[in-house]
Amino acid sequence: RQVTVQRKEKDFEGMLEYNKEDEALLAKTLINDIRPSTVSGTVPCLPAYILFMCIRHADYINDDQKVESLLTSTINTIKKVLKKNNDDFEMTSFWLANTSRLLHCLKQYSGEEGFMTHNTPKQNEHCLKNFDLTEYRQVLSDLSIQIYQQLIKVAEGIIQPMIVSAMLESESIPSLAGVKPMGYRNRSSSLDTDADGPTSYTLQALIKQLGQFHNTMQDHGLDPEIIGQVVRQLFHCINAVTLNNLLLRKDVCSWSTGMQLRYNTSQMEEWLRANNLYQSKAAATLEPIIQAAQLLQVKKKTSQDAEAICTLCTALTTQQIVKILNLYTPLNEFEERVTVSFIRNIQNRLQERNDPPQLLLDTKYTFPVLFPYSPSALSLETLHIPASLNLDFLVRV
Amino acid sequence: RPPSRPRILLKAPTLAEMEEMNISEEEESP
Repeated sequence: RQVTVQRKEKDFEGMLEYNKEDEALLAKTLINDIRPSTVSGTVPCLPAYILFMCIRHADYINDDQKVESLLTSTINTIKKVLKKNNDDFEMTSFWLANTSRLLHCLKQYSGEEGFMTHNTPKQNEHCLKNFDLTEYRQVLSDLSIQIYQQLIKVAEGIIQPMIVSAMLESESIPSLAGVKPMGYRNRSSSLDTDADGPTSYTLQALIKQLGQFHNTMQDHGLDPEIIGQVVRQLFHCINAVTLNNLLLRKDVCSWSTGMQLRYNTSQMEEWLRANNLYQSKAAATLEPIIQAAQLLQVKKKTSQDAEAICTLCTALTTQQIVKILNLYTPLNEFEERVTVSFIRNIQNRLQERNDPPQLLLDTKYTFPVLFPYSPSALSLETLHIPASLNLDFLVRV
Repeated sequence: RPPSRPRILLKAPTLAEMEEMNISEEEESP
């Protein structure tokens, strides 16, 4: 019978010992050279836990220089990797997950009462013994914000070219195909036939892209709260780009685009629901385009219609409402243009709102990001390091 | 829970300061 000589897990203290000379190798192997696929299928945020277990050992032996040096090289190497991969969503998401997890670990094991309420007795035994790393937490928090901003920039760069064709031009409702205002060519089909022209994207392509972002962030173990903030920011971008185009293009200010847009926004709300993201406040960012879609569809003739529009369009400014009404283009000879007196009626009713004279939305506006503390249930002493990581110079203690 | 003695605060440079130090180190190395 095989004799088990391996130490039992209860004998480990959840620390990793390394020689000071191996610090650069650790940063290179675990941060610089690692690909997210190398650690997929292991504990999410494995690099963060390994780094923290190394910090714990340096703290345990009371070596302040070793702690400082490891944290500094960790932070600098993460920054280097992000710079090298500044257009790579996967790498940016991976390091956002790991940096914020390392930040959570420094809080969870800080020994401060406020961060210990969800800890197991074993986790409390694993708290740092000698050093207070509050200032390094601030650095990691600042770094997390930088990585978050890079993640948003990369994701926006990918979806920006898709938004107008997916939200306003592609025909996701088959029965509406070809229903365009008088005098306008079918824009999306003309784009399709133009080999040198910009590519046109369907709503399904946009939603598929959002799904890929979401899956990647989940695979990397990014906190659900942070994922929600990313999605909300991307939905803001989709709303702003769509509304701004609607406000500048007469050919899309029609009943049929209104119908299309309402359908598209409902599909996006459905995507949020299907992915448990409805609480992320992302849905609320679509309110302006939902109201614009309704404005394109409602009757615009009587005084009652004017009153209904004013009650309906609370997320649009007076300028935006008036602009859409002015641009509104009838579908056929049976539909009338919006009359000047109707628009004046609306303007009079909205006067008391004192809306800012703002027509276009700021597509670059960013919501303030928050990284709420999220302790982990993981027991450090149970963590295994796969041999494929080539970290055999780390010794479990 | 064992009574914990006060931990020593490790002073950290800011992220920008760390970057500056890192850049000057890179410049020094050939």
